[in-house]
Amino acid sequence: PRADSQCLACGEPALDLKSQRKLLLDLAKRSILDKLHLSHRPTLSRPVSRAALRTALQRLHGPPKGAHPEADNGQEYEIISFAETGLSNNQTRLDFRVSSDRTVGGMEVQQASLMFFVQLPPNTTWTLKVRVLVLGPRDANLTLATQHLLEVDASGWHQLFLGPEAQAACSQGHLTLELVPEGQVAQSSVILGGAAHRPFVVARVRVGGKHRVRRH
Amino acid sequence: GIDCQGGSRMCCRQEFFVDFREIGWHDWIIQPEGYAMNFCTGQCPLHVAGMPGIAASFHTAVLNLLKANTATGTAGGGSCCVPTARRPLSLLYYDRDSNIVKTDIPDMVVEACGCS
Repeated sequence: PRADSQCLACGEPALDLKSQRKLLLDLAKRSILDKLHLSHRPTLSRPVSRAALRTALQRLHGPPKGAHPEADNGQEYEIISFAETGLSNNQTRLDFRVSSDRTVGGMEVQQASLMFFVQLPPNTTWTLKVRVLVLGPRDANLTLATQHLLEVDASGWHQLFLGPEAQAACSQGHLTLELVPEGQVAQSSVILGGAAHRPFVVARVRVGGKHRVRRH
Repeated sequence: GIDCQGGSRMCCRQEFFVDFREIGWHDWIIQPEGYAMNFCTGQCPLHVAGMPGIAASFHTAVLNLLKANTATGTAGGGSCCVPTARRPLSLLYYDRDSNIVKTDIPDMVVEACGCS
């Protein structure tokens, strides 16, 4: 509108188009960051390769069925966290940082599962122990919280649903898993390297919501 | 609801698309490419209170209320141009630890406007 015109809604002198656009863009940024419980836009610490992104998204499901975030004003998130991997005495250690950006109202992890890729020789069955390690309340050492045993008899992606101990660790923002192969199959069977085969955890998270209201 | 065209002064929905590349957010927001931050603007004279986007019966009820009020000399309260239909915004983005996050933010996109 012309500089001397009035705002249609409130009758104040209208802004010139350039100022109006800047105001609206700032409003859009603020609105999105507030709804994501972020104080400012994230600066990426470790870029994720397109191959890893594509692989992971093929496994990301749609929004949880029947989820009605408005029902108790909680908001549902699905988070994919790629592992930082390390090897220590023939055991593979996977570290995940499920960041607690969404600290407003607290994070409740409702489900967590590990996705990893295995390349096995033909007609081989491989037993894998997955140990969940957590930080003790007072010390900085990792202690065993629980472990899962699973048999793998085919190459490809495998999913292991993790229990409440791992979910609690994710809620605290940091999860450590140890993959301990049983039997003679070499550790190198679990493909950790390679952008398209990085292990990752998928966590279904709710922020805010009814249980917080009860707690208050 | 009605979309704003030209210099329409009545209550309508103004479309406003925010391109994430234009604001330098395309590196951390994976999908979608932008956000339709539509908003409601325009005037709501009393004879259209309760109009577009709200059931006609509501409009009739409001008019009857106004007739009753103006009969006793007190004019009814103002009517505002507000969203009457909204939908969620689905976002796929990287958080500060480069995790991939998917979430639906409810009521983020205004689909229609009407007079309260």
